[in-house]
Amino acid sequence: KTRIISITNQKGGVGKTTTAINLAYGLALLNITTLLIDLDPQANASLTFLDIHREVCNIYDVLLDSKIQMKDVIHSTASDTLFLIPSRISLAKLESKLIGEIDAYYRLKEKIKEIKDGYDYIIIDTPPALGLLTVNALVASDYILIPVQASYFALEGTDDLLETIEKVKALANPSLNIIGILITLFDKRTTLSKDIYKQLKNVFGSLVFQSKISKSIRLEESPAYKESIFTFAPKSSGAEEYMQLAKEVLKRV
Amino acid sequence: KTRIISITNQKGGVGKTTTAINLAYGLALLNITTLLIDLDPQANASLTFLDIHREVCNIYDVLLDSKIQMKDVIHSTASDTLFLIPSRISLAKLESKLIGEIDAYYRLKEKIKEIKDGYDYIIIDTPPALGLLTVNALVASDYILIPVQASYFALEGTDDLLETIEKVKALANPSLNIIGILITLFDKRTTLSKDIYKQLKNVFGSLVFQSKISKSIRLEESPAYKESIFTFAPKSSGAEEYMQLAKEVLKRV
Ligand SMILES: Nc1ncnc2c1ncn2[C@@H]1O[C@H](COP(=O)(O)OP(=O)(O)OP(=O)(O)O)[C@@H](O)[C@H]1O
Ligand SMILES: Nc1ncnc2c1ncn2[C@@H]1O[C@H](COP(=O)(O)OP(=O)(O)OP(=O)(O)O)[C@@H](O)[C@H]1O
Ligand SMILES: [Mg+2]
Ligand SMILES: [Mg+2]
Repeated sequence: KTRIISITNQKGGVGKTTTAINLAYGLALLNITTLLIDLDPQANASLTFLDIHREVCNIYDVLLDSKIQMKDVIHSTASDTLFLIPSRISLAKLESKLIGEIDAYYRLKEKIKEIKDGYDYIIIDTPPALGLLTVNALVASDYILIPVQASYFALEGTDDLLETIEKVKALANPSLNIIGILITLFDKRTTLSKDIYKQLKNVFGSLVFQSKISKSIRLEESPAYKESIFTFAPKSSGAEEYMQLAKEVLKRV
Repeated sequence: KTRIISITNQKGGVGKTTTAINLAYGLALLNITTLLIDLDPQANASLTFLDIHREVCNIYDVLLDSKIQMKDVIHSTASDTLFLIPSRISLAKLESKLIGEIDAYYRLKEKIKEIKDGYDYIIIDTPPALGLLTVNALVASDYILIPVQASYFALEGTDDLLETIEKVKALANPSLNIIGILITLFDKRTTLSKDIYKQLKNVFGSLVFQSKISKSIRLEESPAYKESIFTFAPKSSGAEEYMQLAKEVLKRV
C-alpha cells in the first residue's frame, strides 16, 4: 500500500521544502521507492534536483489538462529509489484557471491514482498558503506532516491550519490524519526554542516527533549544491536528524 | 505628500513582517506619522500589536464592503506616531469573493485615498504569494521594498517577483518603483551569507541597501513580547540596523 504524506504549513519559511527533500531522500536511502511531488510554484524542491530554467514538463501541465499523463512528468534523480515531479511558477495560475470546476480540489488525487502503485511513499511539498494547491495535496494524502519553526509567529499560525485540516477531513478526505508535528530551525542554546518546544508538547502531546531538526548551516547550503543533506554533508547533524525522522515516520505509519 | 511602501517577496519566511514592523516603528521614532497596514491573512504584524483573537474590525471588512470606512479600522499603538490597520485569517477568502469584479485589484488603492492625507508614510506587509492581496498592495504603492534572506532559495525566487512588478507597472501603476533590496537573516560568519550578498550586488547594484539585517535572537523574540525591537532591546544590533534602514529609506525617497 502506498503512503502519501503532505508537508504543509501556511507559515512561510518554516522548513517545508527542506523537510520534503530530506525526508524523501532519507526514505530512498532506506531502499523505499519514493516519489517527491513539488506542488509549490516557487519550485524550490525542483530546483534542488533539476535545472528548472530549461522548460521541463511538470505538474501544472498534468493538473490543467487531464489528457496529459502523470507518467510523462516523472523525472529520475541521482538516487535510483527517488523520483521527482517538478513544479514551475506557472502553477500559480492554476487556482484562477480552475475556478468553478467542481473537480478542482480532486485533480491531484485523481492523477496520483495513475502512478501510485509504483511507489511505497509519495511526499508532497506545498506552498505557504491554504489555497487550492494545498487543499489538493490534503485531499490526495493519507497523512500530513506539519513542520513548525521554533519561533513565535510559527506557533500562532497552527490554529488556522488545524481548522483547514478538519474541513478537508469532513468534506473530502475522512482518512486524512496528522502523522506528526516536527520542530525545525531548533537552537538548543536559546530559551525561545525550548519554550516553543514545550508549548508544542502541551498542545499536541505525542503528535510531536521525538526528532528535532536543529538550525544548521549545512542544511542551508545543501540546496545550492543541488544535493540533499545526505550526499552534501553525510556526517552533519542535519543528516542524522532527518534520518531519525525518516525512521520515526516509518514507525508511525 | 504621503509615501506608500509595500514590503513584498513571495518567498516565505524572509523577514517581511519583521521588516514591516520595525521599519514602521523606526520611522515613528523619527517623529514621522506612520500607518502600518497588515495585508497578510496570517496577521503576524497585527499579532505583534493587538490581541487579534478578540474580534477586531479589520482590513477584510473594508476591502469586501466599500461602505465600511477605512477610518473605522485604524487602531492606535503604544507610539503616538504609529497606527495600525490589522488583518484576520478571513482575509484569505477575499480573493475568491472578488473573482470577476473589475475593480478587484484597485480596492486597496481606492480605500487608502480616504485616509492617506493623515500620514507621512504607509507601510504594507504582504503575504508570501503573488496573488490578489499582494497585487492590491503593489497597485496602491509608490515603492516596493524587497527583503531577501541570505539563502539559496530566496535568491532564486527574485525573477518571478520582478516579472510581477513589471506587469503591475505596465498595467496598473506606472509610478511603482523598487526602493531597495534588503538583505535579511545575514550571518557575517558564513560564506553563504557573503556569497548571497555579493550575488545580490551583482544583480541589483546600488538598489541593494547599505543596511544589512543580521540574524539576531532578539529580533526573533520581540514579537512574542508584543514589542518592536526598539522597545524590546533598544541597544541590540537589530535596533541599530533597522534604525539605519529607516534613515536610508528617507534618503531614497
Ligand atoms: N534546519 C535548518 N537549519 C538552517 N537553515 C534551514 C533549516 N531548515 C531550513 N533552513 C533554511 O531556511 C529557509 C527556509 O526553509 P524552506 O525553504 O525549507 O522553508 P519553506 O517552509 O519551504 O519556505 P516556503 O514557505 O517559502 O515554501 C531556507 O533558506 C532553508 O535553507
Ligand atoms: N534578523 C532576524 N534574526 C533572527 N530571526 C529573524 C530575523 N528576521 C526574522 N526572523 C525570524 O524569522 C522568522 C520569519 O520572519 P518573518 O515572519 O518576519 O518573515 P515573513 O517573510 O514575514 O514570513 P511569511 O512569509 O510567513 O510572511 C520569524 O520567526 C522571525 O522572528
Ligand atoms: Mg518551500
Ligand atoms: Mg509575514
